[in-house]
Amino acid sequence: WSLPLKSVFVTFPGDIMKNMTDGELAEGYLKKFGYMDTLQRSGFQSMVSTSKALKRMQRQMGLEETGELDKSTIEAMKKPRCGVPDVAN
Amino acid sequence: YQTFEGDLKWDHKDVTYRILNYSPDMDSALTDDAFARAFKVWSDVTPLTFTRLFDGTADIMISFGKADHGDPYPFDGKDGLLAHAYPPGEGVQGDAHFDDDEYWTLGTGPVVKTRYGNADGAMCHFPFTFEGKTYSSCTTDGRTDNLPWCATTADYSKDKKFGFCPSELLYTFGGNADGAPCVFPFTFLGEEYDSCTTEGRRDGYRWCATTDNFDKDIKYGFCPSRDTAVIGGNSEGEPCHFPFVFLGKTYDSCTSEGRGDGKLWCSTTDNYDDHKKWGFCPDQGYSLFLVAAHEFGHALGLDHSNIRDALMYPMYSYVEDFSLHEDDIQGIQYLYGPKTGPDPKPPQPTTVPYPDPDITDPTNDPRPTEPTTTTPVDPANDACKLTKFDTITVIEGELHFFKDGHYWKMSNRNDGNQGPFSVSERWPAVPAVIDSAFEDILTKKIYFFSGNRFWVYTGQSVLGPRSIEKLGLPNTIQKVEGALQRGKGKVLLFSGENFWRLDVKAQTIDKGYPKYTDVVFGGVPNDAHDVFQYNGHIYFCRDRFYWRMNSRKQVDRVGYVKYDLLKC
Repeated sequence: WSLPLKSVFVTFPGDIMKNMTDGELAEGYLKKFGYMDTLQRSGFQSMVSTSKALKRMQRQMGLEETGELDKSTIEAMKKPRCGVPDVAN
Repeated sequence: YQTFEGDLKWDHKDVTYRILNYSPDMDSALTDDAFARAFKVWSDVTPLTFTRLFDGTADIMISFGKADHGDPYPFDGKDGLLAHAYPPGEGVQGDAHFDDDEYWTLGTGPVVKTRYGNADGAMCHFPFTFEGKTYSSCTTDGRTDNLPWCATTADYSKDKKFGFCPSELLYTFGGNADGAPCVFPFTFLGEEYDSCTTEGRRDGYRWCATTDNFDKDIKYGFCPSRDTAVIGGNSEGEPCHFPFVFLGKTYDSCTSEGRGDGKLWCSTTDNYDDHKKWGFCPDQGYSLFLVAAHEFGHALGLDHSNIRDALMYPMYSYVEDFSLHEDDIQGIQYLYGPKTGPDPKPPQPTTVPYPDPDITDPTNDPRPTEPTTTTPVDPANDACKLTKFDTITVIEGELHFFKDGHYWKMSNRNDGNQGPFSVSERWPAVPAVIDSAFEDILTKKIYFFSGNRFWVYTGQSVLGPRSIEKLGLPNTIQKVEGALQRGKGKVLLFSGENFWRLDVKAQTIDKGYPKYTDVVFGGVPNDAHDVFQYNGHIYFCRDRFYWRMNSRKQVDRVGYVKYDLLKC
């Protein structure tokens, strides 16, 4: 068997969707849709607020409320959706 | 479902909309139709009507745009955010924006409406065969004028039905040239152009001149996307070029190589490595109808739902045979009430079956604001001789009819009513005239309202009388005329033309109340003197009649209290 081709990732000119890390994707998502307020928090506080925000998002989407950035949550964040926030603000 | 803070909604039923521009992905006639069907989703279940305006300011202004499209919420290229809309109100409120970096279809791939030809504007039929070859997209084969065409049936050779496909050589849309086709080459700012361009624009839309010199004639239009055109990327509207070279390898079809998100793309020149010109390949696309129906839900006052199958769920999912989910219906009818058919007319009695004191002499039964000694009801009198009760409610699963210190019971088990029983024997603290009562589902506590006071019985013990202001009701209320349990721990309290929602546990009225009864419960009298819940229906009583409403807030029956409920 030949070794699987090592995929080369190319940055395409004009491609708005940057290759983000899952953490960046999640933080942007939680802020954009109102689960987390945009003011910066530090260290421990930030972790607590992220976990709480994740749980709220998981509840809204009918996912298991783990408070973790698990696979199903990341997949849900990549799905096409409406731009209106989920948490009224 | 959720509504926006303060239950934002239109204060009129005849809502207007205007389509400000179109997407190059779909023929404007298909876009018009998709939006009209999306509005019909909501007008089918509410009293709302939607009228299209072609100029001026409409309630709902609809537009397509890309990335930063003029409001503080930029779109994000292909996929991701598809659209957004604002809740009802002035200015940008109520408007709906659609991301034109998406591929707009009806959800199942290219929708190619033909023009001219001999198929009366029918849609292309893919695949179709022509001279023994099978085509899954429009082609210029068989023609010398380079116009793309398609068959509108599976076999052109047999049926000879065809039409021309969207092409800038055939027509443009928008602009100021009334749809005239492009003229190539044309001059713009002294430069010559042989194809559509985005030059000179910030919104990324492709356009062309419809004369050979734009600088002189200033005539232009937007270019429709060909069905084979790529989406997004940096070559919007250009067709894929097959074969093409990428990282030294040759490709004869779209590929996801080089990307981490698995999306299919192609080069629009023969060599990506040299020219770096690319775009995403057409896929199923997003249903403009479904996304518009969702966004119009926002524009009418609905926020996102957490019911996965509801239209107002935030994520997109294609549904073939769409119908509104109960959650969406409850949400929109909470704001605007149900579709009002003809007002229910109570049956007009041909003869008055009983001497009916109430309608002959209104002074006969003045509604005391303060409980007074009651006019004695002869206990031998059965309930059938009365036409109007002080209140009707369900206690311990049985309908209770209260009148002047007595009550009758109707159980589901048998047809007869039992009574009269004395109120003071069972609930001694409660006055003879009770305006309304309800049994809290969770705690089994029984609340009695009379005038501006209320009592709460828990078994034999009683709390009260207390002022209804303790619950957060305004002191302007003369009396509470009806009570409707709404799910666990919430009760709607009716008075006059309004109702309030009581949080029983918190013992206080929820924010955002009162609401007008006839707005939320359309089709019932708004001066009902009694409102109660029974066997899954809501009953509004006025005089001897009742209006029955089902769970979809539709009035499904109007009848006589004494015949239908008391079984006289």
